[in-house]
Amino acid sequence: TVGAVAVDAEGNIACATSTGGMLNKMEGRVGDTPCIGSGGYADNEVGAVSTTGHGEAIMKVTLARLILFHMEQGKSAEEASDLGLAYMKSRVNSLGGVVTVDPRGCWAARFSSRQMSWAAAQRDTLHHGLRSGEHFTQSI
Amino acid sequence: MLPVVVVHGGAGHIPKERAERSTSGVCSAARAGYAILRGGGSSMDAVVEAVALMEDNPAFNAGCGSVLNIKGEVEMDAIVMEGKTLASGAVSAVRNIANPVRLARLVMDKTSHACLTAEGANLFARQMGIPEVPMESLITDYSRMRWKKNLEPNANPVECQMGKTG
Repeated sequence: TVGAVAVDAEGNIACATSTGGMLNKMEGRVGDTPCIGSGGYADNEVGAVSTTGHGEAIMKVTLARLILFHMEQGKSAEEASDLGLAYMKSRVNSLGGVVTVDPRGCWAARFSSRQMSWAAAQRDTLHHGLRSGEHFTQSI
Repeated sequence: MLPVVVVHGGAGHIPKERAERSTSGVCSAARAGYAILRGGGSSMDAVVEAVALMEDNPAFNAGCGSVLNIKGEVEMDAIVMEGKTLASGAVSAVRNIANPVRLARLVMDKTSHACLTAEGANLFARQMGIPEVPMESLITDYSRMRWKKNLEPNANPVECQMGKTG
């Protein structure tokens, strides 16, 4: 699965997610990605999220919209992402990852699996990582 | 703080030998999205371009490089959503399309529906003039190897893909 979230100079927010799904899935199996609120969600007033992980689990907790609910309660993008992923782990014992952004441009790339490749571009700086805790930067 | 774009290449198990390509792929996608934003483009243009670039990159489970279903075929899903009007578009179980994310955007822009699936999504692609590609062009040696490996009786495809607890 791949995904992106963005806020443009006018403050409009968007998300996109695309996937081949789960390894050796049944023919016709559809996961979280095309389900609004699970594979992704965007709202100029709250933020945007794109998710990745075990689709059946992400749908059970509607992970993208859940994270934005936490942001509506005042949590930061990073805190809300961690809370959403922790809820998915505790309720359905499943792993995943998200990229999240809020209307001011604060962003997070968080995951409960061992790895997730991610990158962010902001103020002419490129940020990226893959393993837990990695955060490399370079000038664009 | 604006503009900003953040991309991911998928959570789960990324073998050491594929880590480098995965990292360079997400960095290229972020750069491409950011260039659009810096050029005055919309956040929707930026996320679609970034995701389409990763769909074209065989290192990722989307578009070319998608994992295979139990029959060894590629079925893909995609969604886009914009935050001003909460409009969104999605496709599911779509086949023979190089960039499902672009088709999802057309569902948002050209129909009153939220999602088109399977043959309906493929019919809509033809109506929109999006060329179909041979399924073979979306399958890589790596995705075929993982498919075969997970056909064995005691295989665990979810753990193979997601890895163990982080």
